[in-house]
Amino acid sequence: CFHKVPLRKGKSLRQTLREHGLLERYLREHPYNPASKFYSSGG
Amino acid sequence: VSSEPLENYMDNEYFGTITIGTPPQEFSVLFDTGSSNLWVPSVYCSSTSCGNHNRFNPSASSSFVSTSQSVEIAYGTGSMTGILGYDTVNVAGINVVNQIFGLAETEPGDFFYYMPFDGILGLAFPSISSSGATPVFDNMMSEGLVAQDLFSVYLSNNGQSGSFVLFGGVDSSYTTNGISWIPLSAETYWQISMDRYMNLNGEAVACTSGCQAIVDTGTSLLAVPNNALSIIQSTFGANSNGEISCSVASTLPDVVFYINGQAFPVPPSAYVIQSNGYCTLGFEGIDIPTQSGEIWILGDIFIRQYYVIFDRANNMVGLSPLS
Repeated sequence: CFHKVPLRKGKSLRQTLREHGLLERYLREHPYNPASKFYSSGG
Repeated sequence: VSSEPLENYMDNEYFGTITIGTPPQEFSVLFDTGSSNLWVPSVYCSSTSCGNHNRFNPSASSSFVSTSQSVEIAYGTGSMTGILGYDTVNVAGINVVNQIFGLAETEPGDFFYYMPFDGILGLAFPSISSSGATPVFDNMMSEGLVAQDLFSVYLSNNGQSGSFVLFGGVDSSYTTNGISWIPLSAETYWQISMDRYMNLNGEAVACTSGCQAIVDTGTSLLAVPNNALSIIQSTFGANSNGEISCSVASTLPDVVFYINGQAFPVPPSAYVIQSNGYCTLGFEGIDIPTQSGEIWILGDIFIRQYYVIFDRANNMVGLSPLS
């Protein structure tokens, strides 16, 4: 009686932006900050 | 207004499918133990960027109930905005009726076009849920939809297939090496107390007096305080970008996280990332101000080494080594 969601592995946003030559522009306009979700959640 | 930042999801690679509404509308979502809200794009977002994703259409769902409460999804310097609504959400065959979720209405720019998933399903605690929205798993528990008040996550080491989130149970075929149970230090994120971090040759080099750690499927790397990152990079002989020589990568020892008196090693095959001929340590800097000490984030690099059980009934995290 398991309720299992299979997860598939895809390309990350970073990989895709790099392939399209957009990564530098993205990081310039949106400085990467892995802490941002922890700031905003108020935890 | 609730807020869900997106820019820190740029390295995530694992997604699953859920449906929302009657009849069901399908969405690819990131199952994120580091947040608590569910949101997906909606048909009210009409730009080209949103057009590359599945969008929820409330008028096509007979079970949708609208609200007037707004939601904001921060995205770098821009944001997606939308509204909160209620509908039936199906996750792994479990129908959660009257589940609150965010319907994104506007989008911030062309980058969103490339986001590999449609939305996010948060699996952390209600105490950090924006707008006080009840998380999906809390509704599963309160409605008695799961056999046990826990879920578990397996991320395949080769990253290609077999990864899953299991609701309401533990797959014993993944716990043959035993389960180490660790009590939570806070009921916000899946937060635990870490004793210390040991690097190379068994030397404690960071978190030496103890620190806090969050087990987060929504973070890809091992995120550590910036001062610890400098020390770690130095001990590996890495440059400030975390780059090391690929010729030595396979000879490196395990790094070890000591948690609740037990050692949880991570081998170099997991923490060294090889790409385009370069080798980089899978650590990134993160500074989160907190009263409970410095915070480390144990992301997918760590989770791929352990079958992780997120036990809401007992407020514990269970870790079972996968090799």
